[in-house]
Amino acid sequence: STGGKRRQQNRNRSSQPRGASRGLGPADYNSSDQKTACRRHELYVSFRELGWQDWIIAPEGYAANYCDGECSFPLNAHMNATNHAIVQTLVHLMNPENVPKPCCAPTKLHAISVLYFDDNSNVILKKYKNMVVRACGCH
Amino acid sequence: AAGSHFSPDGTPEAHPGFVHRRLRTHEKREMQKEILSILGLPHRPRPHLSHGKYNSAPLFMLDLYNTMSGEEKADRLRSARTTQSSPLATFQETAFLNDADMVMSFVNLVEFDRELSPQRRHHKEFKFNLSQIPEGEAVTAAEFRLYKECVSGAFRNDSFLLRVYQVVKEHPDREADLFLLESRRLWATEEGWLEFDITATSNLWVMSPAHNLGLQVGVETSSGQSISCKEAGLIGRDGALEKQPFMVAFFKVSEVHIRAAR
Repeated sequence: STGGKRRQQNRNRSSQPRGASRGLGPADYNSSDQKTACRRHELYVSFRELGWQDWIIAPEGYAANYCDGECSFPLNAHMNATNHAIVQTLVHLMNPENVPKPCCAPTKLHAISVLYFDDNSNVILKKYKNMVVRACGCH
Repeated sequence: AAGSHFSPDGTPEAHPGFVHRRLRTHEKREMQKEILSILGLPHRPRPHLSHGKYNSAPLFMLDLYNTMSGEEKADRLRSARTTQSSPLATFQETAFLNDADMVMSFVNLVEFDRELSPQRRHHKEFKFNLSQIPEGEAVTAAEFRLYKECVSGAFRNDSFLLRVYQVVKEHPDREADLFLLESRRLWATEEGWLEFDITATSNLWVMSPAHNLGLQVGVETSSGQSISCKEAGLIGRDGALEKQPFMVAFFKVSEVHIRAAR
């Protein structure tokens, strides 16, 4: 999507009067298509929905957050989680409506317990205490 | 959060406020990958479930899960239960549970009961596979559980001496070498779960799977007559699912230094 955006900006730039040095303002960011603005969504993931009820006994599912739309901050090799969070915080401050607040890394999650069958039909009840979000962004 | 709450009757309900909708195919794939990585599993387990044959007491473990997920909810669950046969977690198990990182209940691998030994002594065998325990997990407590029903008929006024042995060595043509773990006197009319502490034995099995030759249970009447477990009211694999024998072990990441059994 950034590729597309850059082409769009070049076109804008070429149509602007030369010498106008106008940075990317909040109104410009994602304004082109509100529907695809970067948003955080909440979704309940049911293990039954995944067809996993034959081996996961409990819980029935879990609450997940995920981001959708033009989230132009993919976390990649040259942008670590901290830089990612800083950049996203800045853009959020400029345009809080369109860009969700960052969930910056590392974030400790609540401990969860899961009850499930293993391959040998033994039952395992495991506490996952030290859960840390490995990715950073809006989810 | 795990995202499950309990309605007053104890059934889990969805997380309030989170959207329910059908997952798209790529979302499903992403979610499955994420969940397996969080659970530390290389692939999605494929248990072979058939009632009675591979029973590892899921009801008992669900009870422990509910206890773990919220003390007060579990109390409500307990008060809602009326059947005595449900193997509810005892106070001691709840203490182990708070301390444990993982709890496992195991399938009894012995498929065919050999009731009579070469010396015509009634006994029942049990074997559990503890070789797949993740590295670094140590057994902090382990129990072997049997359910006993009230006996009527010939032995109804009798008392029994029940013995649980660890099989130390097997011989093709004579009795196996046994190590007595516990002996317990019971009234024929007693009913309920019997718990036997097999922590040291389980740790030996985890550290040295070759020594895992299982357990044997034998019962005698007050006059010393060897009788079958069924005659003593002990439920076996052919009994109701929630009353079948099983083993449960509580694990903690190996801060616990266990001396090998002598």
